[in-house]
Amino acid sequence: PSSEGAKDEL
Amino acid sequence: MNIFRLAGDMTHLASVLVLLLKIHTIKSCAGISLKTQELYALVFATRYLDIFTDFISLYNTTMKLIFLGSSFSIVWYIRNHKIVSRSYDKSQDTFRHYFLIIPCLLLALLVNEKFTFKEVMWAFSIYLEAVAILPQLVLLQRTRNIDNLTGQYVFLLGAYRALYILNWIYRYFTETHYVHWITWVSGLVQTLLYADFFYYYFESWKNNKKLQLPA
Repeated sequence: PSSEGAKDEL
Repeated sequence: MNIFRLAGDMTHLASVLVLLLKIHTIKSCAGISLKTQELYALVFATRYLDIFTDFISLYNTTMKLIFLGSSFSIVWYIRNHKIVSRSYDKSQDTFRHYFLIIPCLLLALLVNEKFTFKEVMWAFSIYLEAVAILPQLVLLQRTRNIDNLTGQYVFLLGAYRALYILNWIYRYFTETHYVHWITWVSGLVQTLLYADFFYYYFESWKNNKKLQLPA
């Protein structure tokens, strides 16, 4: 899911 | 991970270390806004709620712990340390940061990736970080002579998000479906808020003059 992408950033 | 994001994280880490260096070695927080430090502690507290539930990498967890630990200890230092707290000028640091928290919370309730507690808190932290520097910038305009460490701190803090923008551009072109309007728009607003500071910071560095922001 797209939100995973954002959550790997600090 | 790409070079832009790594450079961004290292720049962010450097800004925190510069601030800790200033407060811990010369025991002074002159020119530092406690309001901005409190907002940043809130940003990390609401953004890293998943620190114990979603393990991404050792790097990710380590950096989250560093940012959480440093932001809360800086707030503690300025508020409670007997020597440091004496150099905090409450009468100058008057920005009403609640005026920032409430709108960011409302916006997060309206605009988020999923209407769950964690996602709303995460969106809130993104919006709040975009405006968290405002009390510090207002304080800098009131501070006649900005010391080097304070100037470097604000510069590094602004530069890290500018590097993140390069990271988002890089990921947009190299990863499919990498689109995150919340972080992109907020990150752009955040970086633009530093525009005039960057200008005066660069001018003072070029002309080898003391950094001064016009009131």
